[in-house]
Amino acid sequence: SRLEDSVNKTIAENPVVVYSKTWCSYSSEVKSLFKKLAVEPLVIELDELGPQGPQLQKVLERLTGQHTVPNVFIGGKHIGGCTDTVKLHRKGELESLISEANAK
Amino acid sequence: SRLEDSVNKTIAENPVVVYSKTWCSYSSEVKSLFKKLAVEPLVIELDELGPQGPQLQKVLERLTGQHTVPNVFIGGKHIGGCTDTVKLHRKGELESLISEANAK
Ligand SMILES: N[C@@H](CCC(=O)N[C@@H](CS)C(=O)NCC(=O)O)C(=O)O
Ligand SMILES: N[C@@H](CCC(=O)N[C@@H](CS)C(=O)NCC(=O)O)C(=O)O
Ligand code: FES
Repeated sequence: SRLEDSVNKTIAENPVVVYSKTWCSYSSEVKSLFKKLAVEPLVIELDELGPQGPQLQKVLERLTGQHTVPNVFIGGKHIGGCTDTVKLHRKGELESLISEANAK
Repeated sequence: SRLEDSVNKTIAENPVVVYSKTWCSYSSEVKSLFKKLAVEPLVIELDELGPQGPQLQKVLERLTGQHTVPNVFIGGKHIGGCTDTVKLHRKGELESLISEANAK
């Protein structure tokens, strides 16, 4: 679909993408983790898009199997949510994923 | 108001009360902290009450100044949200608050 193409284009063209909701603390946590790493992800606030928000969430669920926020992509790859991203960071794997994505 | 009285009665009559939303991870985190401490709080899921949910949230905001979830009370006292409760636990103060509340 048109929306699916636009999501695929967004995650292919931006090294780090976070689909978020402005009032969700888990979304805020993952955004601040990236800020701490001096990374500026492309952040898409699903609750600020009107009817397109829930439509985008359905597309994300079709593409990734994940209907929850935050939904994180690095280098075009689906990473998961907040706990997944924090786990990668704790293992020291997040920064190399980000630099690989930036090198593309 | 009638709703304000019912909230005051609920927090006076139950040692630990958590106003929550079923799909919110911060609400889940605070519920699992209590579970870990073998405490069974009274949990009120604001998103399962229909129109009363947002009304209750307004009352909680009037009573506590806090419009967010989770909203935690122990022994009739307003504790705050997830971060506040976790902080008290880290300082070793949460368990004594809970036993005091249970002793009442
Ligand atoms: N472990 C996941 C949890 C994600 C999660 O449950 N997100 C909630 C908001 S904090 C959500 O999108 N809930 C909507 C739903 O469950 O339908 C993560 O770390 O991102
Ligand atoms: N630090 C607070 C954060 C609470 C918070 O921001 N809760 C969010 C959901 S995770 C909320 O209720 N958002 C609604 C709003 O901001 O209007 C806590 O630990 O409880
Ligand atoms: S909505 Fe509460 S942590 Fe996401």
